[in-house]
Amino acid sequence: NLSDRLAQTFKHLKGHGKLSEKNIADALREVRLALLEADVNYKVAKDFIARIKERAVGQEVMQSLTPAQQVVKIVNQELAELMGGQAEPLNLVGRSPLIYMMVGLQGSGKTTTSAKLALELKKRGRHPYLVPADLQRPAAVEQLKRLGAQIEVPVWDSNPKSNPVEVCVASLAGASRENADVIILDTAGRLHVDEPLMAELKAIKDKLLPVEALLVADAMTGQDAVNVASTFHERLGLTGVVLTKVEGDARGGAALSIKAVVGLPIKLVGVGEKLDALETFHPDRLAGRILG
Amino acid sequence: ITLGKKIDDEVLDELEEVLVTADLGVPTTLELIEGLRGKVARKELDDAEALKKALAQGIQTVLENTAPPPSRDNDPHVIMVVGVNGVGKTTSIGKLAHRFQQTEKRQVLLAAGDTFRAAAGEQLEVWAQRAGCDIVRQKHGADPSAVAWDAVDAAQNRGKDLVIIDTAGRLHTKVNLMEELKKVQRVVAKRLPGAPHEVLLVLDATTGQNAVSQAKLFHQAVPLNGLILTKLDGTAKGGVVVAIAKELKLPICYVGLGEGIEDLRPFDPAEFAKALF
Ligand SMILES: Nc1nc2c(ncn2[C@@H]2O[C@H](COP(=O)(O)OP(=O)(O)OP(=O)(O)O)[C@@H](O)[C@H]2O)c(=O)[nH]1
Ligand SMILES: Nc1nc2c(ncn2[C@@H]2O[C@H](COP(=O)(O)OP(=O)(O)OP(=O)(O)O)[C@@H](O)[C@H]2O)c(=O)[nH]1
Ligand SMILES: [Mg+2]
Ligand SMILES: [Mg+2]
Repeated sequence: NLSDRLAQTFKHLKGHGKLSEKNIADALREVRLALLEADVNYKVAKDFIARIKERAVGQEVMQSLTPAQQVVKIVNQELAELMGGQAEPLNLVGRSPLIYMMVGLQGSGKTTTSAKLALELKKRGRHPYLVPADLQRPAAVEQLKRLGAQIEVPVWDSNPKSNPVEVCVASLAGASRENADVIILDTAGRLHVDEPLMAELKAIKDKLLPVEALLVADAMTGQDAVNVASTFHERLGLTGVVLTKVEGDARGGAALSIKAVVGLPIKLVGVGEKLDALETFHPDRLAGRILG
Repeated sequence: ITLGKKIDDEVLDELEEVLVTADLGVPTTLELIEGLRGKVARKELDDAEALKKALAQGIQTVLENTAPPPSRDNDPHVIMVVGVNGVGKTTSIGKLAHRFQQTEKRQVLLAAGDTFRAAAGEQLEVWAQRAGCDIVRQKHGADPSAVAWDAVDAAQNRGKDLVIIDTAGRLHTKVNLMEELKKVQRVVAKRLPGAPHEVLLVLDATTGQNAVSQAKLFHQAVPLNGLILTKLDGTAKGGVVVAIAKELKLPICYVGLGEGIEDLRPFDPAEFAKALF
């Protein structure tokens, strides 16, 4: 991990306080490699290293008896600052029924996360309602209906001949019949560069006025994460991110990149395929795994 | 970025950025650039454009120096499709079925080996209808190995000469799920010695360096014969396959370029290498 690699970089130091420019350059290279290996965006890594360098040539490292540990400490502090303190909670403020909208690339975990969210809200004493607004993918409506049945949450019976905007509008009547207070719209996966489909999402958002527009993003996303998140945010206006498949060994640099560039809070993380596998996001845990 | 520019540190930095941003990863990128340092020093590459072309050629060579995919003249030829969650396995199988039936005149039978995820069987069923091929399914929660066995059985009884087994998405780090995959392979081999003749790992082009870990661990569980790289119609470049080709010698067999049944193409190393820049 990074601590070991930095210790290695500095192990030839004789005495203390005499760090050379080369020592610092080597240390910064190790940090940069760790970040890029963890899928942190190239530019984000560059800016981050510049910040670390400023501090690394200061007293705290140069005068330290344990420079490697000092550098690790600085990196951890800077990462923590970047990721923000606590995770921001879900927005549960507003006139009932609250609307949540789930968006993102194909296969990121929107449908599964919609159901997980419904279960979580149910546990918190709410009355969630699921809306299958993906009329595109084979058996997508059926998928959400089955998940809803598993957790005993009502699901709108979307008309396959309709269109996603109309389905979302029509579902309000169904939600009202169930006395639902939170409606979760599960939309079809789409590319951020697909103009008509991004316009469709905008139309849904403008009509339904969700209090949460969540980007569901895969934790293993690479350098393209910033591109995807920025585009969805520019076109729609997002309120947060849910990172999925976090329980694997993906280092999750995409999360840092999204936070650094787009500034969106990561509200929740998916940690498994079962419907109870949803947790609050812990910024410090992510920092730890990015450094490896 | 490179037209008419002399090769200096700025150019090398720019090329490093292009390749790392394309998800090639730092080690692979540095190896490729280092590999050309000699030529640069000997002035065999005189400007940035020449260096870029040489890099593309280097990448193309790595992608071509892979094991040949297995021959498909088995009857039936059995293909097993694996990969982590949501990468595009089921959709790619639908596309492959269509391709094999249309252009290669094979009689395809699909095995709905994902008996875990909600509506997985229904999803593959739609693809079978679209491709006009048979499908073998069991009820939700059935043993995937049993479905695979049934499918190979049915193929032989019905005179189908190509079987494609869909499996549930699974993270490569989940030991019990990797064991389940090994069991499917063992059971299929028992039913038809030599099968599955071809195991393809599906990778999502938006995936970063984790794809290397995916390839390594899936390869350890069930020896892979090739890769399918999906979602190349997005903005991600899928450069991580270069590292995988280099380390595991696995060929990229097909690329997915969309959600329709025709959106699958054989992989072209030269085209892919050029598109990275
Ligand atoms: N391991 C793991 N798998 C997950 C997680 N969240 C979702 N999945 C799986 O990821 C796959 C894709 O999930 P879906 O919910 O269908 O994804 P989607 O975004 O709705 O897909 P599209 O609608 O096609 O865009 C499924 O196999 C899910 O079970 C998670 O946190 N961990
Ligand atoms: N744009 C694009 N989308 C794709 C491509 N291949 C698959 N998809 C989409 O990705 C999503 C997931 O595809 P699936 O085939 O369900 O993926 P899977 O690997 O079988 O998922 P699990 O079985 O849940 O693990 C669907 O929305 C597909 O339409 C591709 O090449 N391009
Ligand atoms: Mg979905
Ligand atoms: Mg599938």
